[in-house]
Amino acid sequence: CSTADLGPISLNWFEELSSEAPP
Amino acid sequence: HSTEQTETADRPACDNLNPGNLQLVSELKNPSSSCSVDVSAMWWERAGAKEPCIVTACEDVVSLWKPLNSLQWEKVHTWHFTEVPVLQIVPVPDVYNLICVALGSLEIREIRALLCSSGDDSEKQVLLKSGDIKAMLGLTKRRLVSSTGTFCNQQIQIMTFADDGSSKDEQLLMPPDETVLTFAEVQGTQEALLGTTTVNSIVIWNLKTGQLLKKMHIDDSYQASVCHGAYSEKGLLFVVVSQPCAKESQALGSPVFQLLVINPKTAQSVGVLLCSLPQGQAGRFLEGDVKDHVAAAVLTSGTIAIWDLLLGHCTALLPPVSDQSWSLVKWSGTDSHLLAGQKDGNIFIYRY
Repeated sequence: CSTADLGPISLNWFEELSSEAPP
Repeated sequence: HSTEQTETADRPACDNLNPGNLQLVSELKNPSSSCSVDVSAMWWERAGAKEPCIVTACEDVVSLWKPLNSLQWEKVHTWHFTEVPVLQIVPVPDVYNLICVALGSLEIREIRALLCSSGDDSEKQVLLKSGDIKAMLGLTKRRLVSSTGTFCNQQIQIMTFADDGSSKDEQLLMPPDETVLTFAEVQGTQEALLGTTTVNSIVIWNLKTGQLLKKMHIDDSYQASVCHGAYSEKGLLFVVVSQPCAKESQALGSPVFQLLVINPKTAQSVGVLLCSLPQGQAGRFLEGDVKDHVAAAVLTSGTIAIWDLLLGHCTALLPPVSDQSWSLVKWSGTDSHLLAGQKDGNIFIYRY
Protein backbone atom coordinates (compact mmCIF):
# COMPACT_ATOMS: atom_id res chain seq x y z
CA CYS A 1 0.00 0.00 0.00
CA SER A 2 1.59 3.31 -1.04
CA THR A 3 2.01 6.12 1.45
CA ALA A 4 2.40 8.65 -1.39
CA ASP A 5 -1.20 9.79 -0.88
CA LEU A 6 -0.44 10.81 2.71
CA GLY A 7 1.50 13.94 1.68
CA PRO A 8 4.97 15.09 2.73
CA ILE A 9 6.37 13.11 5.68
CA SER A 10 8.50 14.64 8.44
CA LEU A 11 10.70 12.56 10.74
CA ASN A 12 10.46 15.41 13.30
CA TRP A 13 6.68 15.66 13.21
CA PHE A 14 6.34 15.66 17.01
CA GLU A 15 8.75 18.56 17.56
CA GLU A 16 7.31 20.50 14.61
CA LEU A 17 3.68 20.09 15.74
CA SER A 18 4.71 21.03 19.30
CA SER A 19 6.28 24.27 18.09
CA GLU A 20 3.21 25.12 15.97
CA ALA A 21 0.47 24.24 18.51
CA PRO A 22 -0.84 26.79 21.02
CA PRO A 23 0.87 26.46 24.42
CA HIS B 1 -10.06 5.21 1.99
CA SER B 2 -12.87 2.97 3.08
CA THR B 3 -12.58 -0.40 4.73
CA GLU B 4 -13.30 -2.02 1.37
CA GLN B 5 -10.16 -0.46 -0.13
CA THR B 6 -7.90 -1.69 2.64
CA GLU B 7 -5.50 -4.51 1.95
CA THR B 8 -6.78 -7.67 3.53
CA ALA B 9 -4.53 -9.87 5.60
CA ASP B 10 -4.13 -13.42 4.33
CA ARG B 11 -7.08 -15.55 5.34
CA PRO B 12 -5.78 -19.07 5.80
CA ALA B 13 -8.30 -21.80 6.43
CA CYS B 14 -8.68 -22.83 10.09
CA ASP B 15 -7.02 -26.18 9.33
CA ASN B 16 -3.74 -24.47 8.40
CA LEU B 17 -3.31 -22.71 11.74
CA ASN B 18 -0.64 -24.14 14.00
CA PRO B 19 -2.22 -24.94 17.38
CA GLY B 20 1.31 -25.25 18.80
CA ASN B 21 1.55 -21.44 18.87
CA LEU B 22 -0.29 -21.56 22.21
CA GLN B 23 0.92 -23.88 24.97
CA LEU B 24 -0.98 -24.17 28.25
CA VAL B 25 1.34 -23.24 31.13
CA SER B 26 -0.94 -23.17 34.16
CA GLU B 27 -4.48 -22.57 35.34
CA LEU B 28 -6.28 -20.73 38.13
CA LYS B 29 -9.44 -22.74 38.83
CA ASN B 30 -12.37 -20.38 39.38
CA PRO B 31 -10.22 -18.18 41.64
CA SER B 32 -13.00 -15.92 42.91
CA SER B 33 -15.87 -18.42 42.96
CA SER B 34 -17.82 -16.04 40.74
CA CYS B 35 -17.70 -14.55 37.27
CA SER B 36 -14.40 -12.84 36.41
CA VAL B 37 -14.53 -9.29 35.09
CA ASP B 38 -10.81 -8.86 34.37
CA VAL B 39 -7.34 -10.36 34.70
CA SER B 40 -3.87 -8.84 34.52
CA ALA B 41 -0.23 -9.67 35.23
CA MET B 42 2.13 -7.39 37.14
CA TRP B 43 5.30 -7.32 39.23
CA TRP B 44 4.95 -7.46 43.02
CA GLU B 45 7.84 -7.14 45.43
CA ARG B 46 8.05 -9.46 48.44
CA ALA B 47 11.04 -9.74 50.75
CA GLY B 48 13.16 -7.67 48.37
CA ALA B 49 12.46 -9.79 45.28
CA LYS B 50 10.13 -8.87 42.41
CA GLU B 51 7.80 -11.66 41.31
CA PRO B 52 5.51 -11.84 38.26
CA CYS B 53 2.04 -12.06 39.83
CA ILE B 54 -1.49 -12.46 38.46
CA VAL B 55 -4.34 -10.13 39.45
CA THR B 56 -7.91 -11.42 39.10
CA ALA B 57 -11.02 -9.29 39.47
CA CYS B 58 -14.67 -10.12 39.92
CA GLU B 59 -17.34 -7.57 40.80
CA ASP B 60 -16.71 -7.54 44.54
CA VAL B 61 -13.18 -8.96 45.00
CA VAL B 62 -9.75 -8.28 43.52
CA SER B 63 -7.07 -10.90 44.32
CA LEU B 64 -3.31 -11.03 43.90
CA TRP B 65 -1.77 -14.45 43.13
CA LYS B 66 1.92 -15.24 43.42
CA PRO B 67 3.61 -18.23 41.73
CA LEU B 68 4.28 -21.21 44.00
CA ASN B 69 6.03 -23.03 41.13
CA SER B 70 5.67 -23.08 37.36
CA LEU B 71 2.21 -24.66 37.59
CA GLN B 72 0.59 -23.47 40.81
CA TRP B 73 -0.49 -20.10 42.18
CA GLU B 74 -1.21 -18.96 45.72
CA LYS B 75 -3.60 -16.16 46.67
CA VAL B 76 -1.65 -13.68 48.81
CA HIS B 77 -3.85 -10.56 48.99
CA THR B 78 -7.56 -9.83 48.58
CA TRP B 79 -9.35 -6.49 48.42
CA HIS B 80 -13.13 -6.39 48.92
CA PHE B 81 -15.66 -3.96 47.41
CA THR B 82 -19.08 -3.76 48.99
CA GLU B 83 -20.50 -0.51 47.60
CA VAL B 84 -19.44 0.00 43.97
CA PRO B 85 -18.65 -3.02 41.73
CA VAL B 86 -15.29 -3.49 39.99
CA LEU B 87 -15.42 -2.95 36.22
CA GLN B 88 -11.81 -3.48 35.18
CA ILE B 89 -8.15 -3.59 36.19
CA VAL B 90 -6.06 -0.69 34.85
CA PRO B 91 -2.45 -1.86 34.43
CA VAL B 92 0.12 0.90 35.00
CA PRO B 93 3.57 0.09 33.56
CA ASP B 94 6.63 0.78 35.75
CA VAL B 95 4.54 0.53 38.95
CA TYR B 96 5.18 -2.25 41.49
CA ASN B 97 3.07 -3.26 44.48
CA LEU B 98 0.11 -1.20 43.34
CA ILE B 99 -3.02 -2.22 41.39
CA CYS B 100 -5.34 0.34 39.81
CA VAL B 101 -8.99 -0.59 39.33
CA ALA B 102 -12.01 1.16 37.82
CA LEU B 103 -15.32 0.87 39.67
CA GLY B 104 -18.88 1.65 38.65
CA SER B 105 -22.16 0.31 37.33
CA LEU B 106 -21.96 0.43 33.52
CA GLU B 107 -20.21 3.84 33.66
CA ILE B 108 -16.90 4.28 35.50
CA ARG B 109 -17.43 6.27 38.69
CA GLU B 110 -14.14 5.78 40.58
CA ILE B 111 -10.51 4.87 40.07
CA ARG B 112 -8.86 3.31 43.13
CA ALA B 113 -5.32 2.23 43.94
CA LEU B 114 -5.00 -1.08 45.82
CA LEU B 115 -1.86 -1.64 47.86
CA CYS B 116 -0.53 -3.03 51.13
CA SER B 117 0.63 -1.18 54.22
CA SER B 118 4.39 -1.34 54.58
CA GLY B 119 4.05 -2.04 58.31
CA ASP B 120 1.63 -4.95 58.74
CA ASP B 121 1.23 -5.96 55.05
CA SER B 122 -2.56 -5.43 55.32
CA GLU B 123 -4.59 -4.53 52.23
CA LYS B 124 -5.72 -0.93 51.76
CA GLN B 125 -7.46 1.17 49.12
CA VAL B 126 -6.83 4.77 48.06
CA LEU B 127 -9.46 6.73 46.08
CA LEU B 128 -7.62 8.40 43.20
CA LYS B 129 -10.46 9.94 41.23
CA SER B 130 -14.24 10.04 41.19
CA GLY B 131 -16.79 11.45 38.76
CA ASP B 132 -18.05 10.77 35.26
CA ILE B 133 -14.93 8.96 34.00
CA LYS B 134 -15.07 8.24 30.27
CA ALA B 135 -11.64 6.77 29.48
CA MET B 136 -8.37 5.92 31.18
CA LEU B 137 -5.02 4.28 30.49
CA GLY B 138 -1.89 3.48 32.48
CA LEU B 139 1.20 5.08 30.94
CA THR B 140 4.95 4.56 31.29
CA LYS B 141 6.80 6.47 34.03
CA ARG B 142 4.16 5.64 36.70
CA ARG B 143 1.43 7.75 35.08
CA LEU B 144 -2.32 7.34 34.55
CA VAL B 145 -4.34 9.40 32.08
CA SER B 146 -8.09 9.78 32.51
CA SER B 147 -10.83 11.85 30.93
CA THR B 148 -13.94 12.99 32.75
CA GLY B 149 -17.08 14.68 31.47
CA THR B 150 -18.17 15.18 27.87
CA PHE B 151 -17.03 17.47 25.07
CA CYS B 152 -18.07 20.83 26.52
CA ASN B 153 -16.82 20.23 30.08
CA GLN B 154 -14.21 17.56 29.46
CA GLN B 155 -11.13 17.35 31.68
CA ILE B 156 -8.11 15.24 30.72
CA GLN B 157 -5.70 14.65 33.56
CA ILE B 158 -2.37 12.89 34.03
CA MET B 159 -1.65 11.53 37.52
CA THR B 160 1.85 10.47 38.53
CA PHE B 161 2.10 7.94 41.36
CA ALA B 162 4.13 8.14 44.52
CA ASP B 163 5.43 4.95 46.19
CA ASP B 164 2.52 4.84 48.65
CA GLY B 165 -0.07 4.79 45.86
CA SER B 166 -1.13 8.38 46.28
CA SER B 167 -1.06 10.79 43.39
CA LYS B 168 2.07 12.93 43.80
CA ASP B 169 1.65 15.08 40.71
CA GLU B 170 -1.30 16.11 38.53
CA GLN B 171 -1.24 17.74 35.13
CA LEU B 172 -3.99 18.69 32.68
CA LEU B 173 -3.96 18.09 28.93
CA MET B 174 -5.77 20.48 26.59
CA PRO B 175 -9.15 18.84 25.81
CA PRO B 176 -10.35 18.49 22.20
CA ASP B 177 -13.88 19.68 21.38
CA GLU B 178 -14.98 16.04 21.07
CA THR B 179 -15.46 13.39 23.76
CA VAL B 180 -12.41 11.11 24.07
CA LEU B 181 -13.25 7.40 23.81
CA THR B 182 -9.85 5.67 24.21
CA PHE B 183 -6.16 6.51 24.77
CA ALA B 184 -2.97 4.89 23.45
CA GLU B 185 0.64 5.75 24.27
CA VAL B 186 2.73 6.12 21.11
CA GLN B 187 5.65 3.67 21.04
CA GLY B 188 8.66 5.18 19.31
CA THR B 189 7.91 8.83 20.16
CA GLN B 190 8.41 9.62 23.81
CA GLU B 191 5.80 11.91 25.37
CA ALA B 192 3.26 11.47 22.54
CA LEU B 193 -0.26 10.36 23.52
CA LEU B 194 -2.97 9.44 21.06
CA GLY B 195 -6.72 9.44 21.61
CA THR B 196 -9.80 8.45 19.62
CA THR B 197 -13.07 10.39 19.91
CA THR B 198 -16.73 9.46 19.68
CA VAL B 199 -17.04 11.30 16.33
CA ASN B 200 -14.24 9.54 14.50
CA SER B 201 -11.23 11.70 15.14
CA ILE B 202 -7.73 10.79 16.28
CA VAL B 203 -6.06 13.40 18.48
CA ILE B 204 -2.41 13.69 19.56
CA TRP B 205 -1.07 15.37 22.69
CA ASN B 206 2.37 16.31 23.95
CA LEU B 207 2.40 14.71 27.42
CA LYS B 208 5.20 16.97 28.63
CA THR B 209 3.58 20.30 27.73
CA GLY B 210 -0.09 19.26 27.73
CA GLN B 211 -0.53 20.70 24.22
CA LEU B 212 -3.13 19.31 21.85
CA LEU B 213 -0.99 18.88 18.73
CA LYS B 214 -3.43 17.67 16.11
CA LYS B 215 -6.97 16.53 15.54
CA MET B 216 -7.42 14.30 12.50
CA HIS B 217 -10.74 13.07 11.17
CA ILE B 218 -10.56 9.52 9.89
CA ASP B 219 -12.89 7.69 7.55
CA ASP B 220 -16.40 7.08 8.82
CA SER B 221 -15.93 3.34 8.28
CA TYR B 222 -13.94 3.34 11.56
CA GLN B 223 -17.00 4.53 13.49
CA ALA B 224 -16.32 4.67 17.24
CA SER B 225 -13.32 2.37 16.90
CA VAL B 226 -11.36 1.46 19.99
CA CYS B 227 -7.63 2.14 19.69
CA HIS B 228 -5.45 -0.69 21.05
CA GLY B 229 -1.97 0.54 20.21
CA ALA B 230 0.04 3.17 18.34
CA TYR B 231 3.58 3.11 16.96
CA SER B 232 5.61 5.89 15.37
CA GLU B 233 8.14 5.06 12.69
CA LYS B 234 9.79 7.00 9.84
CA GLY B 235 7.49 9.99 10.33
CA LEU B 236 4.27 7.96 10.24
CA LEU B 237 1.87 6.79 12.92
CA PHE B 238 0.66 3.17 12.81
CA VAL B 239 -2.56 2.75 14.78
CA VAL B 240 -4.34 -0.55 15.64
CA VAL B 241 -8.10 -0.26 16.05
CA SER B 242 -10.70 -2.96 16.68
CA GLN B 243 -13.74 -3.23 14.51
CA PRO B 244 -16.70 -4.24 16.70
CA CYS B 245 -19.21 -2.74 14.27
CA ALA B 246 -17.58 -3.74 10.95
CA LYS B 247 -19.79 -5.56 8.48
CA GLU B 248 -18.85 -9.01 7.31
CA SER B 249 -18.34 -9.36 3.56
CA GLN B 250 -17.63 -12.29 1.29
CA ALA B 251 -14.29 -10.88 0.12
CA LEU B 252 -12.95 -9.62 3.45
CA GLY B 253 -14.60 -12.06 5.84
CA SER B 254 -15.24 -10.86 9.35
CA PRO B 255 -12.85 -7.96 10.15
CA VAL B 256 -11.67 -7.81 13.77
CA PHE B 257 -8.63 -5.49 13.86
CA GLN B 258 -7.41 -2.88 11.40
CA LEU B 259 -4.03 -1.20 11.05
CA LEU B 260 -4.18 2.44 9.94
CA VAL B 261 -1.27 4.60 8.83
CA ILE B 262 -1.53 8.32 9.56
CA ASN B 263 0.74 11.14 8.51
CA PRO B 264 0.51 13.41 11.58
CA LYS B 265 1.83 16.40 9.61
CA THR B 266 -0.92 16.34 6.96
CA ALA B 267 -3.64 14.45 8.93
CA GLN B 268 -4.05 12.09 5.95
CA SER B 269 -4.70 8.44 6.77
CA VAL B 270 -5.07 5.11 5.02
CA GLY B 271 -5.99 1.60 6.16
CA VAL B 272 -3.14 -0.79 5.35
CA LEU B 273 -4.09 -4.10 6.94
CA LEU B 274 -7.41 -5.69 7.79
CA CYS B 275 -7.21 -8.59 10.24
CA SER B 276 -10.10 -10.87 9.40
CA LEU B 277 -11.03 -14.27 10.73
CA PRO B 278 -9.72 -17.33 8.89
CA GLN B 279 -12.12 -18.87 6.40
CA GLY B 280 -14.69 -21.02 8.13
CA GLN B 281 -14.62 -19.01 11.38
CA ALA B 282 -17.58 -16.89 12.38
CA GLY B 283 -17.92 -14.24 15.05
CA ARG B 284 -17.30 -10.57 15.75
CA PHE B 285 -14.97 -8.68 18.06
CA LEU B 286 -16.07 -8.80 21.70
CA GLU B 287 -12.95 -7.63 23.51
CA GLY B 288 -9.23 -7.71 22.86
CA ASP B 289 -5.70 -6.68 23.70
CA VAL B 290 -2.65 -5.70 21.63
CA LYS B 291 0.96 -5.94 22.80
CA ASP B 292 3.85 -5.02 20.52
CA HIS B 293 2.94 -6.70 17.20
CA VAL B 294 0.45 -9.32 18.38
CA ALA B 295 -3.29 -8.75 18.67
CA ALA B 296 -5.68 -11.08 20.53
CA ALA B 297 -9.47 -10.95 20.51
CA VAL B 298 -12.34 -12.79 22.14
CA LEU B 299 -15.02 -13.36 19.51
CA THR B 300 -18.76 -13.58 19.96
CA SER B 301 -18.40 -17.29 19.07
CA GLY B 302 -16.49 -17.82 22.34
CA THR B 303 -13.18 -18.47 20.51
CA ILE B 304 -9.95 -16.48 20.99
CA ALA B 305 -8.09 -15.48 17.81
CA ILE B 306 -4.53 -14.10 17.56
CA TRP B 307 -2.96 -12.12 14.71
CA ASP B 308 0.67 -11.27 14.09
CA LEU B 309 0.54 -7.74 12.70
CA LEU B 310 3.99 -8.07 11.10
CA LEU B 311 3.19 -11.34 9.34
CA GLY B 312 -0.26 -9.98 8.55
CA HIS B 313 -2.33 -13.02 9.33
CA CYS B 314 -4.09 -15.00 12.05
CA THR B 315 -1.56 -17.25 13.80
CA ALA B 316 -3.64 -19.09 16.41
CA LEU B 317 -7.22 -19.97 17.27
CA LEU B 318 -8.19 -21.11 20.75
CA PRO B 319 -11.66 -22.67 20.74
CA PRO B 320 -13.65 -22.89 23.99
CA VAL B 321 -12.15 -25.37 26.47
CA SER B 322 -14.48 -27.83 28.28
CA ASP B 323 -17.44 -26.25 26.46
CA GLN B 324 -16.83 -22.97 28.30
CA SER B 325 -16.69 -19.87 26.09
CA TRP B 326 -13.83 -17.43 26.55
CA SER B 327 -14.83 -14.03 27.90
CA LEU B 328 -11.47 -12.33 28.61
CA VAL B 329 -8.12 -12.12 26.88
CA LYS B 330 -5.08 -10.11 28.03
CA TRP B 331 -1.38 -10.15 27.21
CA SER B 332 0.79 -10.44 30.29
CA GLY B 333 2.78 -7.32 31.09
CA THR B 334 5.56 -9.43 32.63
CA ASP B 335 6.33 -12.03 29.90
CA SER B 336 5.02 -13.40 26.59
CA HIS B 337 2.07 -15.17 28.18
CA LEU B 338 -1.57 -14.87 27.22
CA LEU B 339 -4.15 -14.74 30.02
CA ALA B 340 -7.49 -16.20 28.96
CA GLY B 341 -10.59 -16.08 31.15
CA GLN B 342 -13.76 -18.16 30.91
CA LYS B 343 -17.28 -17.08 31.76
CA ASP B 344 -17.31 -19.30 34.86
CA GLY B 345 -14.24 -17.54 36.28
CA ASN B 346 -11.45 -19.98 35.35
CA ILE B 347 -8.22 -18.33 34.17
CA PHE B 348 -5.82 -20.17 31.82
CA ILE B 349 -2.25 -19.02 31.17
CA TYR B 350 -0.76 -19.84 27.76
CA ARG B 351 2.74 -19.34 26.40
CA TYR B 352 2.62 -17.74 22.91
